[in-house]
Amino acid sequence: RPTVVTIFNQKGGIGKTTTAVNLSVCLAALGHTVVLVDLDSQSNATTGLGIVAPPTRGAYELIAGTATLAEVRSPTAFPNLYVCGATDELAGADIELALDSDPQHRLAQAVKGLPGDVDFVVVDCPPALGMLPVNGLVACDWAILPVTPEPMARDGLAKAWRHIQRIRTNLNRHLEVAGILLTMTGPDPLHTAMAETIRAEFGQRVLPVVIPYDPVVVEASSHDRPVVVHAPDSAAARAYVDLAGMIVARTHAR
Amino acid sequence: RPTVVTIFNQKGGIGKTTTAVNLSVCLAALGHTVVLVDLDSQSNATTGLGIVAPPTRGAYELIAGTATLAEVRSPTAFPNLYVCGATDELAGADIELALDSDPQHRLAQAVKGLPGDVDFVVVDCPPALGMLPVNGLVACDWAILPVTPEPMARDGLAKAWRHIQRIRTNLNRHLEVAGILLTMTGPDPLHTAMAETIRAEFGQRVLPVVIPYDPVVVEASSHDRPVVVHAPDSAAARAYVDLAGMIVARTHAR
Ligand SMILES: Nc1ncnc2c1ncn2[C@@H]1O[C@H](COP(=O)(O)OP(=O)(O)OP(=O)(O)O)[C@@H](O)[C@H]1O
Ligand SMILES: Nc1ncnc2c1ncn2[C@@H]1O[C@H](COP(=O)(O)OP(=O)(O)OP(=O)(O)O)[C@@H](O)[C@H]1O
Ligand SMILES: [Mg+2]
Ligand SMILES: [Mg+2]
Repeated sequence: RPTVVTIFNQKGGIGKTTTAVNLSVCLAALGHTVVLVDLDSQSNATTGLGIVAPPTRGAYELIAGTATLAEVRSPTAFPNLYVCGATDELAGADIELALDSDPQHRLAQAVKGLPGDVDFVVVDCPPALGMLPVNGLVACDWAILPVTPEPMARDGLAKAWRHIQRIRTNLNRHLEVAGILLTMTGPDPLHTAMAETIRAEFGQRVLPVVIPYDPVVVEASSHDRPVVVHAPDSAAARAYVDLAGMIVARTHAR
Repeated sequence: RPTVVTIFNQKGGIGKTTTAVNLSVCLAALGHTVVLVDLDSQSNATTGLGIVAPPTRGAYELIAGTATLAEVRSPTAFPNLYVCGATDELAGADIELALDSDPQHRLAQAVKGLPGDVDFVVVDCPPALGMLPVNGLVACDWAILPVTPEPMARDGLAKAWRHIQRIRTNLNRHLEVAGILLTMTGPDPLHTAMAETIRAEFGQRVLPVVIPYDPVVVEASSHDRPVVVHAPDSAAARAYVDLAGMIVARTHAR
């Protein structure tokens, strides 16, 4: 059974997609077979891996149960890395799922049906608290909670944490939070002070790996390339490589 | 009837709340009576106006039709400015509304019932394409579409624009897009190049007012104060004052 890593935070623009894409590319580069599932109708993770034409079938069909993961995954330019792309229909998934049986376990069931050769499934979530992030967290082994060291993002952290714990209690006892991942963390005093506040509040739950603020990340995305490919020596790329190494080590230790 | 200004973009973290809060404060400072409606369950606009205890009744009751805007609006520290706060229940509004009659016009109906002394209603939307942003756009006279000059945010702009036009055609013929508001626009070459790309693509639809990237905005939010109050001489504050002046002028001209 593959290990499922879900990137979740209902706050917008704090680095979920950037983390999902770069983590997937790193895990694939380490030799693991990876499928990135893009549950966000914005489809930034799908285009971030260079897939520009919207897929005809993808994450929506997976969640609706009309296709298997083996059927909707498509190869990318990166060896060992496949993507189950997002389409606009995902925006209507909440209402669609609300009227169906077993709405929370769709992704978990789809992952069970995967061929044995897949090692990791990485899930990118939309900035919301609806049925799609719930599917991502019900299917998951490790949850990563990105956050930027800014007051509005910090405000939402306690709520995101509580949301994850509720899912763990009621729907997925196997869920472990790998940790809170500080992203876009610049050298300015506001960021440093805010990062300290988050560490003081959440302690060990904050990962030792910190993704620095680095304009090269934005530059990479203008070429539809992950930063670990576009600028492998950058501080942000090295931090993502460290994150992948950590996830692999923790998975083996489990 | 009040003029409704809705701040919309499904992309996360691009300055919707910062715009809604600062625009509201400026309109109130100009002597207009303003109600800020926070449709985002993250409730960043509610706390951004200094309301720390979650309201017992607010935007959810308004949308569900169990309370009027006059009943749920509460005063803020700013003269002439009221807020209809957000609560966690809003996260479930899509499913709630999907099973009700006339789900798209709830906010529009609530605004009709407002006392005659309200001049502006400003609506902050969650980063999504669901029923809540639809309610915001169906009720609105002016839509403002914030965007950061970054590739992933630009990717979503055409989709956001199409979404607004569909609502205008099918649900609210009165809707006018005030324009695309460039936010967090820094001096670095990537931002400048991206801002040019957006202007080349959208032409006159891009507002002449640009909100610069300014760390003082983040500092202000750590004090739960809008930047126009925390640092009124900052470039970001002055840009928001200009935006408010423009909205007032266009409203009078209409
Ligand atoms: N380490 C970094 N340094 C600089 N910019 C970054 C960094 N990580 C991400 N970004 C940029 O910040 C913006 C937001 O990142 P991203 O889109 O990954 O966030 P998200 O949480 O997935 O957003 P949404 O909530 O809309 O899904 C993007 O323009 C991205 O390129
Ligand atoms: N002009 C600016 N300069 C610097 N930082 C800014 C600026 N405007 C907003 N920010 C910061 O960027 C972050 C995102 O802004 P904001 O929360 O307003 O976006 P949003 O679109 O409402 O996010 P969401 O999609 O989660 O609702 C916040 O931390 C905010 O303080
Ligand atoms: Mg994203
Ligand atoms: Mg917001």
